[in-house]
Amino acid sequence: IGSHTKLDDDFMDELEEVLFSSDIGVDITMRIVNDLRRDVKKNLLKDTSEVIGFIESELVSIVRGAKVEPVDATVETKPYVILVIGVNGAGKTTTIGKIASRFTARGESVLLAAADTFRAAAIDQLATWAQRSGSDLVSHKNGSDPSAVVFDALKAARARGCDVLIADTAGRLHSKVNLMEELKKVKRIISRELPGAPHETLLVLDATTGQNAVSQARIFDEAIGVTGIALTKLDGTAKGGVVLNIMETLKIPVKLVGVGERIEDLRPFVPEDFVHAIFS
Amino acid sequence: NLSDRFEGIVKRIQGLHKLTEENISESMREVRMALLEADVNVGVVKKFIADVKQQAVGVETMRGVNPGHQVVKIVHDELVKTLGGQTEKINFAERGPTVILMTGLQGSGKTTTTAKLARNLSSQGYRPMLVSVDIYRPAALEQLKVLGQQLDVPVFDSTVDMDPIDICRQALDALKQTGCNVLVVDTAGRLHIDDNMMDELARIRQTVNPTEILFVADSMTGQDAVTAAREFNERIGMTGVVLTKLDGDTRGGAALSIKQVTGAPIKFMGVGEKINQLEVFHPERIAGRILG
Ligand SMILES: Nc1nc2c(ncn2[C@@H]2O[C@H](COP(=O)(O)OP(=O)(O)OP(=O)(O)O)[C@@H](O)[C@H]2O)c(=O)[nH]1
Ligand SMILES: Nc1nc2c(ncn2[C@@H]2O[C@H](COP(=O)(O)OP(=O)(O)OP(=O)(O)O)[C@@H](O)[C@H]2O)c(=O)[nH]1
Ligand SMILES: [Mg+2]
Ligand SMILES: [Mg+2]
Repeated sequence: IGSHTKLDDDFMDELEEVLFSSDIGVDITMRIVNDLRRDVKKNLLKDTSEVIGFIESELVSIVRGAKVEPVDATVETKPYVILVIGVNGAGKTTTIGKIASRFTARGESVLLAAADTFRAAAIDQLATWAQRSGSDLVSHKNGSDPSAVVFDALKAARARGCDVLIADTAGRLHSKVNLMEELKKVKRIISRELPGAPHETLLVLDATTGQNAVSQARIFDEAIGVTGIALTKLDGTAKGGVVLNIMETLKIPVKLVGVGERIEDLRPFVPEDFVHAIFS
Repeated sequence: NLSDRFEGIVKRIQGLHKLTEENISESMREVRMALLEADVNVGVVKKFIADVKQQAVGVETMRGVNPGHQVVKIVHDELVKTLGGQTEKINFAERGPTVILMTGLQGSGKTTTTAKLARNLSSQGYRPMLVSVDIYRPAALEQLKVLGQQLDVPVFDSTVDMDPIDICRQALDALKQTGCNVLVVDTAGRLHIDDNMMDELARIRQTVNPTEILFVADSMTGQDAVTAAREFNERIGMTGVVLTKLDGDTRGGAALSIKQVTGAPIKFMGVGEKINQLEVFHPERIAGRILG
């Protein structure tokens, strides 16, 4: 797209294709393309680089719409509770390891709750991350009630004076009513035990996911409220453009970005970098 | 759904004798939008629409049949045909043990599908053995061992300090000794742009010489489905595709994208987290979902 200089139909078609391929979706793409055609007609945009700039600023303004509180803000209430949710395989457990290590790196104590009591070796996986990040772990046997694990973890966090409690949950498809009910119960237990908690409900989304991410965000938000999104696997070739739709329609901010499988592969979400990557 | 979207457009085609490029252009635009909303890759949509136009243009409108419905039927049939009209089976070795290699991006469902496959193979009378060469993901080896135990299927005892190629060689030896006749190799999730990991996968393939390479893809993947599928196909090869998490509400357009760019048959669908939730691929069902 950088090789075009004339604002002709070829350029517009290619631009539309770039926007679609980043998973921005039909609505936002068509809106941008229509605004563009109108401005080009009025001779408000003279060349291709102006067009890219126009689109980038339009996209950044969508992203800026949501108000952002960083996930690892200074911990004021103790324990600061983060509930991590999302569909199967999105990267929840790995992201928890990364977040935990950012807290422990600045001297805060972290307790992890292994509330994925269903999947094979889920507890072992989290235990490894607890070890790597210098966090404590509360877990029960496989097959036990996730709400019971979270309840115990909260008790332990308060007894030990932990700064942060991060609860890992089992992957679940938002379309499964019984699994969403299980999640609501986990949240109820947390709020009842510690009013105001969870302080952060983080939805983990895989950047390779298409438009289904919108219904994931909407349904998880309707069920228990989502305060932030962690967008994982941005080190791949997927652009994760679907979060623009989510930020615009649901006002949920993307707070973190996963860029790899190692403990240090976590970055804060930077709107300009994110939008710029769509065109690079 | 697509028929509803055609409501207004149909009136314009009504009363015409033939479908022409002109009188179906509006319906083709609706189809394009529906496919893009369903996550079909934009380049794949272009080619698909071109193929549909080839099928549709010149077709006589049938008396008593709503032309819009006729167009929908042409689109639906072309979609089913592209997705793979018939059910395909696992390629078993002509003689000696069969090796099946599982490949794919991170979190797509390879390990779970490996176990589901083992259960299917056992029920068909085969004696499968499983092995994981994922020495990277925390507790990956444990995950497969736990699943193997649930099925009472042997899992080669690999450990994280072993080299993946050595694990393969030792597992092949163990296969001979235990009298198992199918080895399913679970690999670590990897990015198609990670040269080191793609090279490793190529070496694994070379070592185990599989007759079946299954690319396991998450059915909710968006536009990027083509990029990974193409790379895996070119660098490693694939004889079949498994689409996972189809028990969700995703439209599943990735199915069309992957099939069109690789030509590899979609063989199985993961329809749940439980070990018995693997089904043979049904193109008509997926076509219906994609068209909405
Ligand atoms: N390349 C890359 N891989 C990632 C990233 N985040 C997670 N992964 C990988 O994605 C796979 C799934 O990660 P998990 O943390 O197990 O995902 P999960 O959401 O906890 O999965 P379930 O608990 O089974 O639902 C693993 O192979 C991770 O290493 C990322 O930012 N980049
Ligand atoms: N609902 C549903 N979940 C699935 C399906 N297949 C796999 N899963 C879940 O998806 C998540 C990831 O599955 P894994 O088998 O660990 O994926 P993987 O490809 O081996 O992951 P990596 O080894 O990290 O690349 C787990 O929570 C599985 O239970 C499916 O068909 N439906
Ligand atoms: Mg997990
Ligand atoms: Mg795995």
